[in-house]
Amino acid sequence: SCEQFLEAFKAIDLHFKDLFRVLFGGGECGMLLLDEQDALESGIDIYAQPPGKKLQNIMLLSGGEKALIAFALLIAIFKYRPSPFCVLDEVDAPLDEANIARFTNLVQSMSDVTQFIIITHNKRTIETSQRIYGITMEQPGVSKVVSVSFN
Amino acid sequence: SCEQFLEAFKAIDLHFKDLFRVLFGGGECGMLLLDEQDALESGIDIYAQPPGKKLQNIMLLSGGEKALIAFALLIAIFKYRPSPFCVLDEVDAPLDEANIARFTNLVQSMSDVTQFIIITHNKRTIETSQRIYGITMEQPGVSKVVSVSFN
Amino acid sequence: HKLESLELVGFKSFCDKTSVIFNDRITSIVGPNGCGKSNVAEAISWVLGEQRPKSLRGEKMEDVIFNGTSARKPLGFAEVTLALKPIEEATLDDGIPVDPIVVTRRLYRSGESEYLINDRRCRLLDIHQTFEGTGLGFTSYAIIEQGRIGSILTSKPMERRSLIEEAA
Amino acid sequence: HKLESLELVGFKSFCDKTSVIFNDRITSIVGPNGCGKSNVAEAISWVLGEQRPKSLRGEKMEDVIFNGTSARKPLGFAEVTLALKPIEEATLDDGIPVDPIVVTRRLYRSGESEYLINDRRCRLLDIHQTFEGTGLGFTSYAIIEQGRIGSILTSKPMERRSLIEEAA
Ligand SMILES: Nc1ncnc2c1ncn2[C@@H]1O[C@H](COP(=O)(O)OP(=O)(O)OP(=O)(O)O)[C@@H](O)[C@H]1O
Ligand SMILES: Nc1ncnc2c1ncn2[C@@H]1O[C@H](COP(=O)(O)OP(=O)(O)OP(=O)(O)O)[C@@H](O)[C@H]1O
Ligand SMILES: [Mg+2]
Ligand SMILES: [Mg+2]
Repeated sequence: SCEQFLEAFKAIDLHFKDLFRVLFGGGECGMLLLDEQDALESGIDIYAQPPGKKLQNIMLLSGGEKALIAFALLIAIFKYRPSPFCVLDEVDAPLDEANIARFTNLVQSMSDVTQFIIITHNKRTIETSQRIYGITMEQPGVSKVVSVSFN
Repeated sequence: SCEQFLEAFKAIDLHFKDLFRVLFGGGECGMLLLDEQDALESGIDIYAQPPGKKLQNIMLLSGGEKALIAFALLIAIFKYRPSPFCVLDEVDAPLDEANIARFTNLVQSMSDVTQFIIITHNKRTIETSQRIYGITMEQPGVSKVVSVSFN
Repeated sequence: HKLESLELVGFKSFCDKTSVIFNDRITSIVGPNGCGKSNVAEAISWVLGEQRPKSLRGEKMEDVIFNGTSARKPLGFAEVTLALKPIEEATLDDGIPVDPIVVTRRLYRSGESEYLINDRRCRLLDIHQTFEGTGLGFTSYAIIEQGRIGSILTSKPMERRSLIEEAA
Repeated sequence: HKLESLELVGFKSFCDKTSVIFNDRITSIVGPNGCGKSNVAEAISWVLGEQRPKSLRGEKMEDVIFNGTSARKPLGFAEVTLALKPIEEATLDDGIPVDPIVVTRRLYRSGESEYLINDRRCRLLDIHQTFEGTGLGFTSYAIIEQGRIGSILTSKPMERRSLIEEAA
């Protein structure tokens, strides 16, 4: 229903703004309805302006900035409607060290309500997990879970 | 001309096969003309089979495998027609440590003929470069080259 | 509910039966390129009802069945089971304790499919409806495939809307 | 030829004049997310004649001109200069030494463009033709943008053909 959608839309937008400011240390962002008169059918636009920068087309932002903003929006949705678990496949690949720390802190803060399964090559990310599954192919083409470590 | 294209096609394909075997320690790969009868207009298909695995649709391969295969094909083109320089923007992002070593070795072996400019977050990749430019934004939104280091 | 375990057999590179327990807040999956990590993520999408082969990097759904190696024959079916258990003291509105949910999906090379919830045969639609509105449903926002994190920013306005609608 | 230097002013986040020397076999560019590394790569594509704003993450070509920050005003034009010098003892077939190539591209907010090769005004086409067949030309295979390394595998068969044709 239109009411339900608008309630979700506004709540998620507020979470998005909070998370963005935490991850970027300031700045502005949000979701917009492309057609405010037609909340039932309208598509959604996203804008983001890191602190000190000017508001531009979001596509002009860097690879790492976009990944972090997309992740903030995802977590904003989780804050409104938590999922039992979340699977992240190498979302930390474009992030620098400082942003990986922000990313892992955010995951840790959400992990009391949502279980996270994180596929990664990054040591810092691995260090924040409680359990680590190592997968290998001793026999070519045959996957095997070969180790379970605990932090 | 058709002859010129076929000559390039076959030479690049041979380089591609050699490079793939070096990077993957074996296996098969290649380029195919979709329409062998129409070499003048035909599109190109790519197949790749890491050692021990079965030949399947290339899209089923992993993110890192695809990046390495694509890079092998790129270098194969360079071996046939070297470019004065090559710019690589975070191509090492999906690679694991062992593959980053293979990637950097290949770059080093090609760098006598082609200059490489590599944008990266990865320490191993940075270690193989002779010159390192650090870029920062002390003033938000204003890029500045702040350091030049030499290995 | 919270996640308990995942079992795969014949799914992509997991030809041998593999069991993965998820008892922790954060579980990381590591390993070299091509070892099967993303295949695990896709197994979860698939057992929850993913129907688009392209979302699983395939051309047809049969591509998820273990296709053999130079040393192993192809298998005749793929099967994935996902088990969720109730969080402590979760009860339904009338005080009845919440049940675990165990979902199984099986695909045979013939093209035949089987779906089970708590060991009872059901339709794919039942799986979709079980998880609707949890982020694991049809417009899954809880599973972010490799390279896809930026997609919410590049996607069409109506696609973004459907993510918000799933949560609404 | 080999690369000598790149100069940017007013190009995306490089509002102040920036000079980068490329004297080495391998030069790495590092820095935090969003600091401008990919903008350097795009400056090189742009000065060599890239005409599609989408390939530079923009909607219109004007998007490459420094747009200002909360502390700095927007600029009225973007300018990039790329200098290549002859490799040692490179000579043309008749023994005449090879000249350096200095390419400049300038775009004003009015939409006016200027192109220069070795300080002489020229057309964009002249820049394309200078680099044709070197991998830096129209179907550039020598510049791999962020996230695009896999594109040769996902691209259409005819797009791959044009890469090989560029080298042929
Ligand atoms: N139906 C199938 N049968 C057998 N093997 C398969 C099948 N489908 C995919 N594979 C294999 O699975 C491998 C890919 O695994 P996956 O994508 O999970 O790797 P990954 O661990 O995520 O690697 P990366 O770190 O590079 O992302 C490929 O090498 C492919 O050959
Ligand atoms: N016309 C412009 N004027 C001013 N700033 C711009 C302009 N176009 C892009 N930018 C800024 O440039 C920044 C992006 O830079 P770039 O993509 O080079 O980052 P990066 O160093 O490659 O980061 P990453 O490591 O995340 O890939 C964005 O923050 C964007 O705001
Ligand atoms: Mg993967
Ligand atoms: Mg970048």
